[in-house]
Amino acid sequence: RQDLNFGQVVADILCEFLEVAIHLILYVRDVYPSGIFQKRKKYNVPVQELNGNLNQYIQDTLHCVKPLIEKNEAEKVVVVIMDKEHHPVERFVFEISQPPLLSISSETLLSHVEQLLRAMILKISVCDAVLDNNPPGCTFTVLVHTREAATRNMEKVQVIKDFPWIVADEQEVHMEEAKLVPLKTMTSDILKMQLYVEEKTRK
Amino acid sequence: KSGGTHILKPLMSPPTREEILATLMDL
Repeated sequence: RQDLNFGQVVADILCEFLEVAIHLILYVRDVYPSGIFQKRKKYNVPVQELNGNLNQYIQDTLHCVKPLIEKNEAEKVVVVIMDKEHHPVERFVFEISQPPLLSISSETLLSHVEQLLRAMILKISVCDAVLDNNPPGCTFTVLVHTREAATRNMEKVQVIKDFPWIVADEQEVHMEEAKLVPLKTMTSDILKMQLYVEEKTRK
Repeated sequence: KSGGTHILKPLMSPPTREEILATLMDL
């Protein structure tokens, strides 16, 4: 379709992927008890899905992030896992870059993207093999790194009433003595993405 | 781009592990 909004298509694909990825990270990194997850198939691979309040929270978060991705203003989406004292122990960084405007020519292109996202999901599902165990009682938050000053993007991100956004604290962003664990890079015509983990050396 | 000036987060925190478990107990 000629009238497809390119930015919207990328944002739809990416937010759907991020939702699956966040659920899987929370499962694999044992942030929530495994009993509250349900096995599902996405991208033709087994994934884990949450229901209830937690699922709603993740959906609301991504619904707000979507307008930034649509306008190519989100540089990174980061899932931060924090210990009981709210200090980050792991940061799953999705670094996003979108090429200049182009039209989506065929379904083959989208199917290719899906294959690349599938590979990324598979990599997340086995990432516990390369990461140290987290301490008990961890929580998480999702951060969005914007290309422009965050305050300029505040209106765009605040699309849900009663789901306000704020500028992140230095404490949640900064992690001392972290090592970098690259997980996967994907390059397609419509989207480039790097996924890596910053892991605190002494958790 | 150091510090938090380019970084946004939701004000509300997600439910904790304990809160989720408490909800399950109530069911």
